[in-house]
Amino acid sequence: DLTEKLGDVFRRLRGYGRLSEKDVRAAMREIRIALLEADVNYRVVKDFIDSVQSEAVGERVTKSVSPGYQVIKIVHDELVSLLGGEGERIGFAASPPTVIMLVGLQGCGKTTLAAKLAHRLKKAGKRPLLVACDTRRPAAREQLAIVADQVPAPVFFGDGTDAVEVAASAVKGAREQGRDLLILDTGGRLHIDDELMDELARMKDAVHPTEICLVADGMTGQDAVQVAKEFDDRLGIDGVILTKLDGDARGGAALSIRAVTGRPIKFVGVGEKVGDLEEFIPERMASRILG
Amino acid sequence: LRGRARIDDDLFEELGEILISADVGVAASERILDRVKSRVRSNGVDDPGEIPRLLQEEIEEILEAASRRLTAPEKRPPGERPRWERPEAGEGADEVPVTEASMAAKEGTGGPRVMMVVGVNGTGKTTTIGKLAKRYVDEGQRVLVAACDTYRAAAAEQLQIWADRAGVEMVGSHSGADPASVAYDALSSTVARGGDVLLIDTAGRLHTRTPLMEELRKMKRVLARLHPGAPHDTLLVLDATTGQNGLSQCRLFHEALDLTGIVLAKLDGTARGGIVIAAAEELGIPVRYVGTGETIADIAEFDPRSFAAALFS
Ligand SMILES: Nc1nc2c(ncn2[C@@H]2O[C@H](COP(=O)(O)OP(=O)(O)OP(=O)(O)O)[C@@H](O)[C@H]2O)c(=O)[nH]1
Ligand SMILES: Nc1nc2c(ncn2[C@@H]2O[C@H](COP(=O)(O)OP(=O)(O)OP(=O)(O)O)[C@@H](O)[C@H]2O)c(=O)[nH]1
Ligand SMILES: [Mg+2]
Ligand SMILES: [Mg+2]
Repeated sequence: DLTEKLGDVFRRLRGYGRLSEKDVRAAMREIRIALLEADVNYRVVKDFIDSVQSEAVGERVTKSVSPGYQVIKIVHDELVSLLGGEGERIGFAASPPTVIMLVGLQGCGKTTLAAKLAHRLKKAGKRPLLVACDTRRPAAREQLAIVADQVPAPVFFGDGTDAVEVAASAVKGAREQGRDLLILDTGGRLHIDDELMDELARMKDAVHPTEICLVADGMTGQDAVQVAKEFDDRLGIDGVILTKLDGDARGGAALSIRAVTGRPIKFVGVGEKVGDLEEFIPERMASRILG
Repeated sequence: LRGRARIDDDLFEELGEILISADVGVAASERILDRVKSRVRSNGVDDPGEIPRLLQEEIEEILEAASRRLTAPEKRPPGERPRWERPEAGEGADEVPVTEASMAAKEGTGGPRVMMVVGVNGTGKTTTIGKLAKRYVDEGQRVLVAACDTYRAAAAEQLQIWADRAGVEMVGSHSGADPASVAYDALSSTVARGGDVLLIDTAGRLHTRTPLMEELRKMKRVLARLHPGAPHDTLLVLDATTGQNGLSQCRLFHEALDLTGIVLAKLDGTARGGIVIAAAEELGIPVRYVGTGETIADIAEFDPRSFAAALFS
């Protein structure tokens, strides 16, 4: 437990004087281990420790809390401010329809999320249409049809196997049908797959999405930085949604992705049902990462 | 690492970063580097260029040891039974070696080899079963697959497509059916049709959900009752992009089900899947296969040497 470990480090400090550089360094070793065990990328951890260390040294040791707790508070507050603004909403288009494009690696939860977003935004008064832009995965259409039905929300399937075509036709038809919100579910792909990343770039050009959301598995490890950077560099991300945080993953990928893209995390997925979507709350994520 | 003049703390710190960046984890990396340091001392190594090779060998040995552990059943403490097992079941369970070569030699066991595929959501279980089915078919085995994910949207439809691609029969039921009953029916059908291998697809589930883990334990008991020794394999599919939570997954799935191996999927990305090193070292679970893409041919038997080498390339 981090509080206990820092307690050991600081047990010699008895509530007077200032936090010495030596003591802070020792504390930062423990913080570094905690962040790495939480899956924060090791380079992001380095930068983070450097900035927090300089802030903690020289802090007056207050009588009311232990020095260990004081350091944790500095670290926690810094994490919260880095993780960013609370509950950044999905930005709606000035003139409808709003088009949300979901992208990410294989199996991170995009299709399930499409239904969750439809459910949430429908409750907020929108008329969502789901678009089946995954034309490759076995039974992808069937899967989307079933989860869409749980909302319920209509699905546009298009005919043909060209994902960009499907997206373009859907957006074109949306206005005529009075749908003010389109959620594009794309097929999972690797950030290093040039052909498939290019497909997304072409889809972006064809439909001008209001929001491109990177969907990332909450248990992602050190690789989160590579993935997020590639998607942001090649495509441009507006927001991030982390999934599968209903387990015991510490979720350090949140900090990695935020640090490398600067984009806000908007929601977290917390289960397999259509209602299992929560707003992203930095305080909660910070505590979770610190363990 | 090339410009290193001597063996010092900086060198080991840099090696530590390589391991951490590969998702080996802090604790396992420290233990592994400590062992390398003591080998350096005891062998009197003084050339820093030797250290990466020593580290690679250490990792290789950890991975090899895990596969050896499972092929030597006498290493298991006497009288220890897997937690899922009931007293009357599975006397033959321990004696089935877990190499691919043994698949062809199933005569020793009599009846089909049953392989259960488990793991958290979205790791690649269903796709892996399609690939394994094709692989065993190509080896001349008669293979069936069981659609025991009766929960997730279009799970059976997805598996059916893979079964068709592999040229194998799928046994399923309706959505919402009890997974253990479907497994039971699938095994009966496999035995009736003289099948050599039955691959069982299960629904993704978080290891922290006890009732869902119990559902898998029940499936094992049901299979063992019908055919003592089944399931001969319980494979955990791990996503190579997963971080330290992968170790938690290994621990809890292993505790509940006694895993016989890991399939490390999505190794065609940039993640290196170092968590399997921690799993081998702490739990002795071997990696059996790696998934390297989304087509039916994208699976290979795990090779500790090339895996260890890839960490440093
Ligand atoms: N526990 C949990 N499971 C989730 C969550 N989100 C999605 N899942 C599950 O994760 C698995 C994969 O979800 P999908 O929606 O198919 O993922 P995907 O990104 O569309 O996958 P591809 O299209 O193959 O890339 C399914 O079993 C989902 O039920 C979540 O927040 N928590
Ligand atoms: N690149 C790559 N993708 C893979 C690999 N294995 C599986 N996938 C993809 O990962 C996604 C999820 O695969 P599934 O087989 O549905 O995973 P699952 O574990 O059965 O998922 P649930 O049943 O929902 O828990 C699909 O898009 C697959 O094509 C692999 O080795 N490499
Ligand atoms: Mg999908
Ligand atoms: Mg599946």
